[in-house]
Amino acid sequence: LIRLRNVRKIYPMGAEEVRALDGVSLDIYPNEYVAVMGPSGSGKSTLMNMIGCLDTPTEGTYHLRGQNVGEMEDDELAAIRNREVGFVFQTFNLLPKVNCLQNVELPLIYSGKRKAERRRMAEVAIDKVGLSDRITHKPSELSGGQRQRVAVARALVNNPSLLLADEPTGNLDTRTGNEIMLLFEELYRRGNALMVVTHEEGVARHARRIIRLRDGMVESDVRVENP
Amino acid sequence: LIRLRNVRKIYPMGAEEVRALDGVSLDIYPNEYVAVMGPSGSGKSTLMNMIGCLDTPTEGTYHLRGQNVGEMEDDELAAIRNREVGFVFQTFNLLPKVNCLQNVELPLIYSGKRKAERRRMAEVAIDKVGLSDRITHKPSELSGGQRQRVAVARALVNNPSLLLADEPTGNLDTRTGNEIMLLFEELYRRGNALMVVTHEEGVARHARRIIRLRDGMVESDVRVENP
Ligand SMILES: Nc1ncnc2c1ncn2[C@@H]1O[C@H](COP(=O)(O)OP(=O)(O)OP(=O)(O)O)[C@@H](O)[C@H]1O
Ligand SMILES: Nc1ncnc2c1ncn2[C@@H]1O[C@H](COP(=O)(O)OP(=O)(O)OP(=O)(O)O)[C@@H](O)[C@H]1O
Ligand SMILES: [Mg+2]
Ligand SMILES: [Mg+2]
Repeated sequence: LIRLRNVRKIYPMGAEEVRALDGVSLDIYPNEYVAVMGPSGSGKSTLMNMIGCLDTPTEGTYHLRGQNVGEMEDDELAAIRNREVGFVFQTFNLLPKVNCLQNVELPLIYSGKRKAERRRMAEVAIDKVGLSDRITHKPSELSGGQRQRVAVARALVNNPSLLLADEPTGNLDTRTGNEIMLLFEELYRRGNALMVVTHEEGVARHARRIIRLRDGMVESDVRVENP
Repeated sequence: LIRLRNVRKIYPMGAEEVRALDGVSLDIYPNEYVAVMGPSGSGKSTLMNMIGCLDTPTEGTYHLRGQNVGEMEDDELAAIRNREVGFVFQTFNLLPKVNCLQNVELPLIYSGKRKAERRRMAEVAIDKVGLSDRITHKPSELSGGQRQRVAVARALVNNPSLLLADEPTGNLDTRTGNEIMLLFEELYRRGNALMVVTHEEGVARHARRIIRLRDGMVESDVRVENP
């Protein structure tokens, strides 16, 4: 599904340069559940943005289903992102001016669903994250953990073949966090691929493979029997 | 230091109303270290915003050092906030157009420090959170956990008598998170008061008292021997 070879992301900063990724090579298969861990600043979000087609490598190649992503047209990339990838951002990235329901419907607009169907699918996703009683609230009228859950619902609503979740439970109490992990397990059982950045061992334990980054490089890559 | 009596925060939403806080009464003394826990949406951030003078109760009273906060003038409130309170927000709230150093200097501008002294104090705070090598980066050029640490540095730079930290380690790997908890312990040892919202038991364990909220009310309030 995903093949990275010698990927680097380099930001020039005046006289110096910051190497957010410094030579990453990885293979991820269509039905895998991967946890990504590592210290703050080690390149996890940069890696996720790369894989989710939101950013391009400075050096190296990224093939998605055999196609070289670096050589795709913008509209082709956008189509892949909207159809196949669900992304839970570390900073949520909700639209501030529309409410919870409209935020969750957004990926369905791109995938051409009709209005009644969009609403139904969005309501199901919102119910799964326990926010049916907040459906008309705008992001500013929600708690931090509620916004995080809207971001999760939006990422799941299209039943994506690839879910990329960057610290999806960082703002959630343990019990609510576990409910989100059950939704992820369900997506995985339906045959999809998941990559979850987390710093919590309890969350990583749900994955079947743990990749650890350090200073923009893969430090270890271990498959685990589960559970 | 802090006395809340029957505090309510009620948001009218069309025909219904949301009770973010629904009758909270609390006393916090000048040198206490309190953890605030509870499910997502239970009112923790609302409580912190109230205590930090960023929001006012719909009902009930809040006395800070014996003064009724609800009856203060805006400029008096602002003076208290800038001089005495350090706030780490759940969503960081950094200024996007200025860099890490300038963000951390901000509370020092309000407290009238001279330029050279501001810079020195900000550099010390930035070093304490391990970001000396990111001092010229803007928030968009930082990782999620780095932004969180800038928010912590900004909250600590003025040596506040009251630190309010809302999920201060939610985006940090365990080791970096522990470094932040050491800084908090140091602030506490210097005689200050701390309130830390967290969903992680490991973080709550550092506190000397744990307040649990549920549905906008105090469910339990327990002092612990530590550690
Ligand atoms: N402006 C608003 N209008 C309506 N409801 C609001 C508003 N702000 C907050 N709420 C509601 O008030 C409740 C408490 O919010 P608060 O942010 O204090 O929760 P929290 O305990 O910090 O949650 P979390 O752990 O998810 O951050 C939530 O259910 C939220 O939906
Ligand atoms: N636009 C940018 N310009 C310069 N440096 C950047 C930029 N974006 C990110 N960086 C740097 O790249 C490194 C990796 O960032 P990244 O966001 O991938 O880390 P992370 O592993 O997700 O960290 P965290 O756990 O704190 O979220 C960081 O050290 C960061 O400072
Ligand atoms: Mg990150
Ligand atoms: Mg909150």
